[in-house]
Amino acid sequence: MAVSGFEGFEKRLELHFSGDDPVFLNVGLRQISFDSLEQVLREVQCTVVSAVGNHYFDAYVLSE
Amino acid sequence: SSLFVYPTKIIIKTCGTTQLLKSIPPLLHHALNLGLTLSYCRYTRGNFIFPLSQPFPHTSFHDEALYLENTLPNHLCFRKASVMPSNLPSHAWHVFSACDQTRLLPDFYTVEICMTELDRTLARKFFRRPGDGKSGDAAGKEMTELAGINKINPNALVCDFGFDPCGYSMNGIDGDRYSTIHVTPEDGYSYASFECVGSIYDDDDDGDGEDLVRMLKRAVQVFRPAKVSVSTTSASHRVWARVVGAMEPLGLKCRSCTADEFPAIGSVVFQTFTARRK
Repeated sequence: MAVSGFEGFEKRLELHFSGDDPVFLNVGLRQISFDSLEQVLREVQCTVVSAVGNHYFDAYVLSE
Repeated sequence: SSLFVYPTKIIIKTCGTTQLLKSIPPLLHHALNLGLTLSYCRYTRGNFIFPLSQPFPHTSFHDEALYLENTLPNHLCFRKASVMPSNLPSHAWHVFSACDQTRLLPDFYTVEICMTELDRTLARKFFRRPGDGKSGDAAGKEMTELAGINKINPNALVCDFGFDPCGYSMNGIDGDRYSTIHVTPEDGYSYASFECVGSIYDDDDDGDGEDLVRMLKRAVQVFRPAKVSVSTTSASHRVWARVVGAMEPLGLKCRSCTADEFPAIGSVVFQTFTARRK
């Protein structure tokens, strides 16, 4: 293993969702609270170290 | 590692030793509470440098595909798992895709670049100076500037982080598109990835897809790798054809190209390149 503990090659997961309420779809998953996201990331042994967002989506940098 | 949350899609990309797939059940639970149902799932990865360090039970692609088969809801009934080979024994591309119908996804494409054997001088830019007293954010900003990563897409807002003793992650956001870079710079197993998304109709403006080619060129130039693999996922064949145009001027020769069709995403094309021998 690398000294930094990283395995270079990543794993990538992409999930698409659909729903009935078009109004909802403007915000949808972005309503998942930060605590809930952190709880999901704990399952993956990751935590958020930096974040940014705009009108379209939220982006988080994670650390293992 | 990175997480992107759109209103109706989530992308998580983590360093290879995590149990990424365990995020699926809680994410489905939170989405259901919001009235959203999973319609499509795609899992991709290259070959691990340290395969023996994979945490049980996700120690092989077979295990991962089995876990996905057992975890995804039954209405995602169009499923396919594929290991796409290359001429480089250390490089293969693993794809698992599942969807609720075979209609093509909207016009977004994804380009996933994996680079190894980075130029040592360039890789050193992603080491922290011992005792630099900087935060990860400040160190990340310095690495971004030093390596010229902010020039890859000048329109993007960059969110970056420098890890201690070494390593770097950044997300770029530009309208509804993201790009992301992850670096483990240690000699002997140096690695960097670049990923970006775009619309297959981007080309229609100027017809030559030059923006994508320029971006890929700049991203690979930051690291000057000896080996590169590029996976393009798209409903349009124009995207993968652009990749060669970005690599060859950098002295990278195409060594293999394999393609496979998947329900709902169109095609995945996996290409490998190596630096021309001097």
